[in-house]
Amino acid sequence: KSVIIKAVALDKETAKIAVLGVPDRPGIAARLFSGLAAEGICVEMILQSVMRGQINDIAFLVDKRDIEKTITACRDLSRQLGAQGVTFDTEIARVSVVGAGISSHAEIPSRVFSILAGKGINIEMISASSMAITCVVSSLDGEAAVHALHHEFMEDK
Amino acid sequence: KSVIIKAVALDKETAKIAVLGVPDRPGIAARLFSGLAAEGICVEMILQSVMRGQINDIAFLVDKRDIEKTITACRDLSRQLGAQGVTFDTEIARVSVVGAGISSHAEIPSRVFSILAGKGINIEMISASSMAITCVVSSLDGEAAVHALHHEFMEDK
Ligand SMILES: C[C@@H](O)[C@H](N)C(=O)O
Ligand SMILES: C[C@@H](O)[C@H](N)C(=O)O
Repeated sequence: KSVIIKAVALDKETAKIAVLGVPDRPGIAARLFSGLAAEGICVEMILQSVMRGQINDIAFLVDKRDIEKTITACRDLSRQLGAQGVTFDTEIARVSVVGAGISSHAEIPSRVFSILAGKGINIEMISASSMAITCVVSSLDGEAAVHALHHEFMEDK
Repeated sequence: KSVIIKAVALDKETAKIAVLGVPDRPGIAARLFSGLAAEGICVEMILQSVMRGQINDIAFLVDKRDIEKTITACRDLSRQLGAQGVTFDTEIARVSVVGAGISSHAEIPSRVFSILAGKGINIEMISASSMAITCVVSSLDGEAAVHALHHEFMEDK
């Protein structure tokens, strides 16, 4: 069962930014990320979930070192796009469980989330695909999260 | 440049579900996905973005064949968790641009989104990591999206 998990990783050098309430129509994401690319900002993870009304939030992670530059660019772009505003948080950590064919094992997501819940860790963002499950947690919880996940998936029982 | 893109893929056999307004505290995601695992439901992609107030939305994709079973399970779980409700959409398609080290190329996300914008395609959900950029679009736009992305990234110019 757990043989499909290849690694459990922690990234503490990351910060999250969200452009809130962008109009949900073609071309908006293109303009936002073209603006960021023009500043040479590499984006590590992008999340846009279901829309509410005719607006949507676009959240992403960048290297902590780029946070000032990214906030400035996003505030500009938010005004140009008619968004509601920009939020950010530098006190986060990203934990990832990486493996092959994760999505074809129904119990893996619930095991990942239950391990974090068992440690009282709140999950601030989730991005899961067939190759990895990534959770953003508080930077205070990063170490405890990666140790608990490593114990669950990487150590022989 | 485009040598890092390995594939462009289209999945039309997928449906999206969202449990809206779940309490944003430890253990909620664990209970939701434990409930789905108990029903043997494999989840293909999970997205939880930044929270608003003390609540959050958890959206995910399942195989279209599992949609009835998933809606029933989610309505039950939504009541148990004190969520606001459940929405779903079966008329979607998922297009993915897969490659290595995508997140270290600042211009790739903006190219993907600009190609779709150029075809007038609205992007309903986005999930991007270092290995892939996935966009959920209307099922009416799936073919046009994958052809335009294939032309941009896979064909010799
Ligand atoms: C919100 C944003 O993603 C918009 N739907 C777009 O297509 O650009
Ligand atoms: C919303 C949900 O993800 C919650 N924050 C949890 O940790 O379970």
